[in-house]
Amino acid sequence: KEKHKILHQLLQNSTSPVDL
Amino acid sequence: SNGETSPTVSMAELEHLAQNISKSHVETCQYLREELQQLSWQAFLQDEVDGYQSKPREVMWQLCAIKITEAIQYVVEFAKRIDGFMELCQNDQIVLLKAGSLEVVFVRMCRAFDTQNNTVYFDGKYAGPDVFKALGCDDLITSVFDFAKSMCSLHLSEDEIALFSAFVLLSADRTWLQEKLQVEKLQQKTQLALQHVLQKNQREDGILSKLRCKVSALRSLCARHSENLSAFRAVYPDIVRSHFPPLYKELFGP
Repeated sequence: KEKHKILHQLLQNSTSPVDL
Repeated sequence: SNGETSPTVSMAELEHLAQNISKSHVETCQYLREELQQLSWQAFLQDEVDGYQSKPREVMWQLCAIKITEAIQYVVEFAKRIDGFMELCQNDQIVLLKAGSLEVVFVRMCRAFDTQNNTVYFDGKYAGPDVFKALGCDDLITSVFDFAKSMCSLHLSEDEIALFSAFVLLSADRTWLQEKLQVEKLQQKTQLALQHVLQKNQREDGILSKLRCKVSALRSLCARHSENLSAFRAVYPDIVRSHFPPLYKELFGP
């Protein structure tokens, strides 16, 4: 999990950090 | 060809999946096609090309890593909106994105590619292969441009690009999948939805096999990206460690 921390975050966030 | 599909998937279900994937693609495609077409006359001027070419190798690598990472964030969002993707176990979501997100970026690149001038939308304008000279990987750049050109020659519509992107992303043959069968089921449904869309759009026979050939081309492009990154990292380990986007390092880390 630690190895893919950001991917985990992106998958769990309901809104993406990018401004869609 | 007679409108029938696998007994376990109804036509309504395929139509629904095709719509879901097309909608997800449009919502997350980073640039609208009309927007890109309007910009296509804006190519970099010679002094701007010279500017990119005279950048230090590591600075140009960092810029490209940032641009790739931005594009990948949109692909992650695309994946999340595909029906069934978030129902896969989290290990498999990560395996599919690690292996497939750059492939989808390459597929999407054909939308931002101008075949007449052999240029691609990059950093605000249309750029030819010479803009990327400072990276020091001419062969990879040539292959990426050739791939975009051959994708463009298929004249795919937005819904066909969407369905093909999902098909690539949901590849059930990736190493380290835990619930391979689930991914396989989802990919089969996506392939049927892609076939359904191709039929609906009255595409010629053989378009599906042409798309299948693109799958292996995509894998080879990504393998070459990894090789070039390893070679770069061997020379500039500190640049990668301190200046490359964390998501890029997670996806393409050793």
